Amino acid sequence: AAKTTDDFDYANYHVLDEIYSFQDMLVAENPTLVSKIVIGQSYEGRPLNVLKFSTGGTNRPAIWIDTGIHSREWITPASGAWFAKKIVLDYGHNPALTAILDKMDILLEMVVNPDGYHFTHTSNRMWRKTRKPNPGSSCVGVDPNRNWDAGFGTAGSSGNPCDETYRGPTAHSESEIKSIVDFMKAHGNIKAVLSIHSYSQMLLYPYGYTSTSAKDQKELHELAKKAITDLASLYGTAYRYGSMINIIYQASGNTIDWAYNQGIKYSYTFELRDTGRYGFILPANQIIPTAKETWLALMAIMEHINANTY
Amino acid sequence: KKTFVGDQVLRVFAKDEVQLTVIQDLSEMKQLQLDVWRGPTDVATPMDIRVPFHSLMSVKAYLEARDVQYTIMIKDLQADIDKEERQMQRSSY
Repeated sequence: AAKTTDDFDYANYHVLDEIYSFQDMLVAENPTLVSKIVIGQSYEGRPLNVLKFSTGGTNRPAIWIDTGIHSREWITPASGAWFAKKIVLDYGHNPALTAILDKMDILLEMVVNPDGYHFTHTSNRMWRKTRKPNPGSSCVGVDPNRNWDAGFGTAGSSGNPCDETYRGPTAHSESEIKSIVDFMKAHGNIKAVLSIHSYSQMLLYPYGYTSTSAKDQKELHELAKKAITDLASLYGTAYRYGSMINIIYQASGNTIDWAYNQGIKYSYTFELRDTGRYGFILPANQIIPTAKETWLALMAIMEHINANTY
Repeated sequence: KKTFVGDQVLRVFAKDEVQLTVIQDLSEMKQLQLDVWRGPTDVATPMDIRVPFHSLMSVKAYLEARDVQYTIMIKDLQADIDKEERQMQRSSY
């Protein structure tokens, strides 16, 4: 096992315990910059860890980034580990990131759905949902990206527990989601929610549950264009961008619609590589290129937020 | 432990709105136990579906009978998963 975050193998996929160890190492190595907040527990009792990158102050505006909400999308927590290390390496060296962290905090939840992630490593590589049993059904789990209180229960999710897009019995029924909701509401100063999925190479903004345009659509659209242009500058990876309902499909109860409706203007979902050659089993040698190009897009968004504080 | 021996991932292309409806219908056929990796959204975007081995013949016949084009994106999913697992073990070792 890696003894330090320098030894951590960023070019490979890791089991949950290795990711948790990585988080603890990063905190221990960078005590003045990184701390770990346990915002709750998963259904099976695993901690829901958020890494907080902060240079001080109290209740600073914050940018939320999450990876690993759909457990089979392994590229997302793998990229999350790379992002975490990148932040500590670049702070104090990269002027743009330093300026962001001098004013704002970054909150990174690397594995939103740890039970599902563990299940993909031990029982079913293609598992997507949480692992809470559904009363009256032999089918397990809820799609955590249909469980949010934003158009919950409307078209764009399923009421059938056996479906991959089962929304759950009520909004925020899943502890993995409720914990984030409670944390964000208590925080009260989150300015961006960047929720990272895979695959299909898209950058999406609200809404997913309705075809009504978001009131900040113009700004979100322009910023998305800038972000994907920066992303493509590294390897030429082509992204599509636009509102979720227009670009991908109707999806009710999703993370960024909820965030946007809470007044968090900069709410985006990424769909990382690839175009479909590998789907959810993207080879490990693509982790670092994926993380590197995605980081450029994240930086474009974070710099814009920093320059346009609201 | 669930395995995916013989499962394939198909990439399905709709050439018009009629074919889009055809593949949307396909994705909703519960008995086939399909796992939609990327849903049918518009004509420009292909659908990716994991098809269990036992449903392969039915799905391919359904598509071919309706002149819907598809390619095999992943020929044997379990083979790729095994490869992934070996790679992780090597790295861990």
